[in-house]
Amino acid sequence: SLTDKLELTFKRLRGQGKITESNIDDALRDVRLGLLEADVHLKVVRSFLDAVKAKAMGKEVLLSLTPEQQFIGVVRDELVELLGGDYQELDLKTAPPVVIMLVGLQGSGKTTTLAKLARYLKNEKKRTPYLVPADIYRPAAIEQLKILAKELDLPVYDSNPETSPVTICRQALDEAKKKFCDVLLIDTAGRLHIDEELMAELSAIKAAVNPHQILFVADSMTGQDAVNQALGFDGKLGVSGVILTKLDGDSRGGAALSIRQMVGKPILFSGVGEKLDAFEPFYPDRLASRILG
Amino acid sequence: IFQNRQWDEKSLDEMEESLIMADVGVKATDKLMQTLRRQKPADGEDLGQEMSAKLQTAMVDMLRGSVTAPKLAPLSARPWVILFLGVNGVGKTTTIGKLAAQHRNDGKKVLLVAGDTFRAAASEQLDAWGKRAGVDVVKHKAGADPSAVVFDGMQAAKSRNVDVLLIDTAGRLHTKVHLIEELKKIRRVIAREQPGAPHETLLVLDATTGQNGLQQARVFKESTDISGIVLTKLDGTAKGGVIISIQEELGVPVQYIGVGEDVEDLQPFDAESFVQALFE
Ligand SMILES: Nc1nc2c(ncn2[C@@H]2O[C@H](COP(=O)(O)OP(=O)(O)OP(=O)(O)O)[C@@H](O)[C@H]2O)c(=O)[nH]1
Ligand SMILES: Nc1nc2c(ncn2[C@@H]2O[C@H](COP(=O)(O)OP(=O)(O)OP(=O)(O)O)[C@@H](O)[C@H]2O)c(=O)[nH]1
Ligand SMILES: [Mg+2]
Ligand SMILES: [Mg+2]
Repeated sequence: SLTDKLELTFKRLRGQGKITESNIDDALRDVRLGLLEADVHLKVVRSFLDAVKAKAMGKEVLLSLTPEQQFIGVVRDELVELLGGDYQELDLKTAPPVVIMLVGLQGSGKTTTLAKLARYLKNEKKRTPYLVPADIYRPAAIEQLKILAKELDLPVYDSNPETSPVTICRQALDEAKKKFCDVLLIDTAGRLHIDEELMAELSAIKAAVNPHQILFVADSMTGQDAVNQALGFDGKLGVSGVILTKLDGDSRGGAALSIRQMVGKPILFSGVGEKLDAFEPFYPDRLASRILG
Repeated sequence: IFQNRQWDEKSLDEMEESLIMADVGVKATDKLMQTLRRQKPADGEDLGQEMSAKLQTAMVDMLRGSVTAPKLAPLSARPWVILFLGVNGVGKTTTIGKLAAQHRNDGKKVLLVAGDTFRAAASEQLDAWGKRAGVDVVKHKAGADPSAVVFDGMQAAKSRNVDVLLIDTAGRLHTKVHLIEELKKIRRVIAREQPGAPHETLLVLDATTGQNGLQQARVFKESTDISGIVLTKLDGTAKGGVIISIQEELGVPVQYIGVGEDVEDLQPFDAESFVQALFE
C-alpha cells in the first residue's frame, strides 16, 4: 500500500542522515506511483503533488522525529481537503416538488441508485418521492425501475417507451404535483459524454423540468477516463453533485479525486452494494484511507 | 499525433503519458518504455513517427506474445456452451444479445439462458434481446436458484438440438466470496450435464475500468478459469489499456470488443487496430 511504501522510503531516507528537501522528492515519487495505481488522473496527480510538496517542505516534516508520520499526515489532509473536507448534505431547499435528475455513463448504477436515493429520502428525510423512468432505450429499463419502486412501495410514472423522455418528464412532474409528492426523481438512460444527440436530450429535459439537482453517477472503478466523463457532463449539462457507486469492491477509487477536482461539486453519496439499503453519505476521510491503503 | 518529432526525452515523456492515460498502468508502461528506449537509434536523428511505430509494435508483441493457444476449435462440440461472467454493469447481457444475433445470422441454432435471477428485470432484459436476435430464452421466475435455470438450459439445449448455448449470469464483484462460489457451482452443473463444457468462459470487462480490471481478471481466472475476455464500451473515450497487463500476466486473450449498444456492435478483437486506436 502507499502508506507501507512511504514508511519504507522514510526508513531508508533516515538511514542516510537527516531528511532534506531533495529526498522529500523520493517520498513524492512514491505518492505519484501510489496515486496512479489508484487510478487518479495523471493531471490531477501533478497538481496534487505540487500541493503536497509545498506543505511537506515545512519544518513540521523536515525537523520531526517521525517525518513519515508527518508526511503521511500531509498527504491524508490534502486528499481529504481535495475530496471536499467533511461529508455534505444533499440540498433540497427549493419549492416542492424538488426535481432531481440522475445522469451518467452506461452501467454506472443510475437506476439502482435512484431507487436507493428514493428509499433514503423517504426513510431518513421523511420525503414523498415520485420516481420517473425516462430511459426508453435500454430493454426493460422502465420495468427495472417499476420493480424497484414496487419493492419500496413508492409511486412510479407509467412511462411509455414510445414517448420522448422530455414528454415523460413533463407529464410525470404534473402527476407528482397532483399526488402532492415533494421530490421528483428522474432516471435517465446511460450515455457517452461524446454522444451529441443524447447529451442534447439531457439539456432538453433540464430545460423542461428545471432540476434542482443534476447528480452524476460514476462507477468507482473508473480509470483515467473519469476526467473526460466529468468534464463532458459538467461542460455540456452542468452537474450539481456526484454519486460514486460500487464502493463495496476493491478498486482504490482514485476516480473520486479526478471527478471532484474537475467538477468542483460535492460527492454526496456512496453506493456500497446491490441491495437498496446499500447507500450512505460519502465520507472524504474514508476514501482517503482507501487510497492510502 | 507523434508525427515528425525528434527521438528526445520530451517525446518519450509524452508517449509515456499517453500510455498512462490509456489505463495501461504504471508497471506495463515502464516495461514498454524500457523496450522502446533500448531501440533508440545511435544517432538519435529519427523522426517521432518511427518511435510511435516501434512503441505500437512493442505493444502488439506484448498482446500477441502472451496469448495461450485456444484449447478447442470454436463450435467443435454441440451444443457449444459459452458462459458469461463479470462485475456489475459491464455489458454481459447486451453482449450475449449481440453474439446470439451473429450466430443466428450464420445459420446456427442458438439458445439463451437467463442465469441472472437476482437483479430487477434481468430476465426481461435478456428476453427482449432474445426477441431482437430471433432466438429462444430459458428463464425462471425472479429469485430462482441460478443453477436450476442453468440446468434447465443445458437440458433444453440437448433436447432442442442447439448449436450454441449462451449463459448469462448476474453481475458480481470479485470480492464477494459467496457469489464466486455460486459461479463455481454453475460451472459444475454445466460440466456435469456436458463433459468439456463450458467450452468458453468469457469475462466481460468495461473499457472505462482502471487498474481494478487486472484484479478482476486475476480473481475470475483463478476461480472460474476464464478462457477469454470481451472488452466493452470501446466506442467511448476510454482506451481499455488494462487488457495489456491482463494478457501479459494471465495469458487470457481478448476475443471480442463491444463498440456500441446496438445488436451489430460486436467485433472480433484485433491487436493492431486496438493499439492504433489507443493512440488516437
Ligand atoms: N456491487 C454493487 N453493485 C451495484 C451498485 N450500484 C449498482 N450496482 C449494480 O450495477 C449494475 C448496473 O446497475 P444499473 O442500475 O442497471 O445501472 P445503470 O446506470 O442504470 O445502467 P444503464 O441504464 O444501462 O446505463 C446492476 O447489477 C446493479 O445491481 C453498488 O453500489 N454496488
Ligand atoms: N456504449 C456502449 N454501451 C454498452 C456496450 N455494451 C453494453 N453497453 C451498455 O451498458 C449498459 C449495461 O449493459 P448490461 O448488458 O445490462 O450489463 P450487465 O453486465 O449485464 O449488467 P448486470 O447484469 O447488471 O451486471 C447498458 O446500457 C448497455 O446498453 C458497448 O459496447 N458500448
Ligand atoms: Mg439504468
Ligand atoms: Mg446483465
